[in-house]
Amino acid sequence: RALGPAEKEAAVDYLLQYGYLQKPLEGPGDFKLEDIKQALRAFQEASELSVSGQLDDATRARMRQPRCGLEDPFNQKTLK
Amino acid sequence: YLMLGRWRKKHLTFRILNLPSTLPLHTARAALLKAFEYWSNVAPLTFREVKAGWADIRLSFHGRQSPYCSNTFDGPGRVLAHADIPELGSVHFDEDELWTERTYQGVNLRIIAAHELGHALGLGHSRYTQALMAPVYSGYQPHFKLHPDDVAGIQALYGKKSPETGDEQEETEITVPQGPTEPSPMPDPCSGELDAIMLGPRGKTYAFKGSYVWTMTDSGLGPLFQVSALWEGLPGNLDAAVYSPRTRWIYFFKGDKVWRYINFKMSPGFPKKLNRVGPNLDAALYWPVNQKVFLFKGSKYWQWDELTRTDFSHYPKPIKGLFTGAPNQPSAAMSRQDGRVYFFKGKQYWHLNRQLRVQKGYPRDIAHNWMHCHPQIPDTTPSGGDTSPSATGPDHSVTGTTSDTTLSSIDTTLN
Repeated sequence: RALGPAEKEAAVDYLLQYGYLQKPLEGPGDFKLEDIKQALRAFQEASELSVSGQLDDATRARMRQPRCGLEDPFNQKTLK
Repeated sequence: YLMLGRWRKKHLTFRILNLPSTLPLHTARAALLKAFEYWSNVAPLTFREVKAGWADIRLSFHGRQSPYCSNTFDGPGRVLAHADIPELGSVHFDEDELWTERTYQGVNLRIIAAHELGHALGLGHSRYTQALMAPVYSGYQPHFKLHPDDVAGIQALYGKKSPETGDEQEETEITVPQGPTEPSPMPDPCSGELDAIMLGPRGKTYAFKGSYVWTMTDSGLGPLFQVSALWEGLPGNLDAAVYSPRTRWIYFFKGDKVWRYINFKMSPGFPKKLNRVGPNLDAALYWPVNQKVFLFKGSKYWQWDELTRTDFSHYPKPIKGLFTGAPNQPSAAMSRQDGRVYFFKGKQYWHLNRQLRVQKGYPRDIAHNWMHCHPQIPDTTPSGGDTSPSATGPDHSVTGTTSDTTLSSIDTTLN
């Protein structure tokens, strides 16, 4: 099913809150789609999920799990 | 693992500012104390609880908003807790969670506290999803232990727990056959004589009798365990037991052998043979006032310093010369953190003050005052009031506390 804007927004908020997405200091406030996909891939890889860059059910379920409030250090660079 | 910072000291204080409403207070406290222990077991860190004033690490529970914390919580689920990195020391738990212990329901306080303490000690989130320091809570684990990545992380920050040092030249290593032994019948705490008694780590008081051990608190007795189920490799029918908060070592004596443990793990090279004090001791205690271990046999005692080579040429000395009014041949002995001493013999116990004199009104009945036994025949010995023993000390410390008393003056008195 197609995701609603609220679900997408919640996912972006999660990626932002836990350090997968970095808000650029300059330029427009919106994230590029490719930035979001890359952050999703990092989250999926760190969570041992199938790495698709898509906001699939497993990824959203993982984002709903209880967790620590501190940021995660995972991005493509640290994972590599 | 990821390192976010480190404390420039390894002996840290902590303070529990409040506790969750979903758990009994003693359960919540025990969970938090255990969380510290996971880290102090693998790194040369010690944690001492303070009940007032400033502490390096401060644990508290707050709701969605807190005037003292800029990070809000979000109600049940999602974010469970957060912590500051060194050397800030704040550890906060979401008070809206269902904090639990020893159940799959809710959120296990002990595991989450251990995770947050990992942050407070300088660890970031681990890449390993099975590690304690993984960001997502993976649920209650009845046999929880640190992941190798957690251990590697904390040891990268603070080093490995250093090999124990001590007066090991005093004893000779021996080998004891570890064959199965038939346990003695389960004893009745309300009758008979104790083998040994010990104020152990975290202020827990242990009573030993036959093959069994149990804990005593102000509210009642803990379940009886086989001694070997708690301390692997330790036989029953012990002569004496003593815990030293100074070194965190627990010593058990039986026959001509001594066993040494940290918590429930035997030190390498033990048991050893007792060479310089007599075999078949009656009792042992640690006296916090001078930080020495006292060993009792018959009408005599030895005073032993664990960390220096003790000159035993003047020992043993008469018990009555130091412990005024105490019985000879005690079956057990222990001291409290405030320096008060208790001797046990037969069905009675004696309470000595910090000047080591037996208090008025003693001996009294062990079963009534320590074991929460209520005989049908009224007990005529006085009990209660401020002279009644408290099975738990007032200052629960993960690694023990030490006295500020001037040792030299006490040593002069003793000698």
